[in-house]
Amino acid sequence: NWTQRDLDQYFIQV
Amino acid sequence: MFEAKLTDGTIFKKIIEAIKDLVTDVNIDATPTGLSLQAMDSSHVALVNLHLGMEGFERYRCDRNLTLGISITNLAKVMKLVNQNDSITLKCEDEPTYLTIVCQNQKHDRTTQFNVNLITLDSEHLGIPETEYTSEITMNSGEFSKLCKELYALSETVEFEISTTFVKFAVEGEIGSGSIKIQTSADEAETSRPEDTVKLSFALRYLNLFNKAYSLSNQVKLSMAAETPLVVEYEVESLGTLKYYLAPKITD
Repeated sequence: NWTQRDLDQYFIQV
Repeated sequence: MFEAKLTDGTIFKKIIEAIKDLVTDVNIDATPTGLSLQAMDSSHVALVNLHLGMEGFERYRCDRNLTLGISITNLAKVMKLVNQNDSITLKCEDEPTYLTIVCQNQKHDRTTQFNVNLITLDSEHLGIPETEYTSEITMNSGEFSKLCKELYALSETVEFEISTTFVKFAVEGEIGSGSIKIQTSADEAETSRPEDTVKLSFALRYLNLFNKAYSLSNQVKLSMAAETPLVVEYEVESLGTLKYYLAPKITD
């Protein structure tokens, strides 16, 4: 089962 | 005021075409040094990052920083008015409610003008951390586009394995499994040390959307590091870069 983590979790909210 | 003129307006048209299926409403930031745009798709899996430096424009003036909220869907409709070999000028006042787009043909006997209404958007700006990419490779953009399209017919997901000398795209689907390996460098000095490779899986649907940018550049650069979004980068000649980020697939 493949899922994709949101980019929000890799990048920083500014 | 803000004014930016590109001799080859089709470049701007191609950029809008290359992002319109990923992002709908975006903020374009105009600063004295150039134009930039950063926006995520609605599922927050892909991000578009565009930077166009002022030196690439025939004329560029931006007195103060402006945030231009715009519907890319509507901008794409206006871009249909741009013909081959037209120049394009984007301009607005300091407190703009619309962005004026002027297209002119080479003979200067046909001018099209359209004011696109601006919108107010919450800016959700993501900071992209400085990343040391383990694997980077540059390949022909047409070839990359073609193989992504073909692999999508076989599988929804592709596994990337890239190093300094090769790139391998592997798929596994209902009908079977296979891979395409492309050797990109035969430089012996480069291979004398053990190569770092990273394997990551991505949704081909998104890669196919990114590949709408292939006509902007003959080459595409892929950058990868473990547990980091893939960067698919197109250089827009003498003007800047169009980068797409894509979150890797993970086993749940």
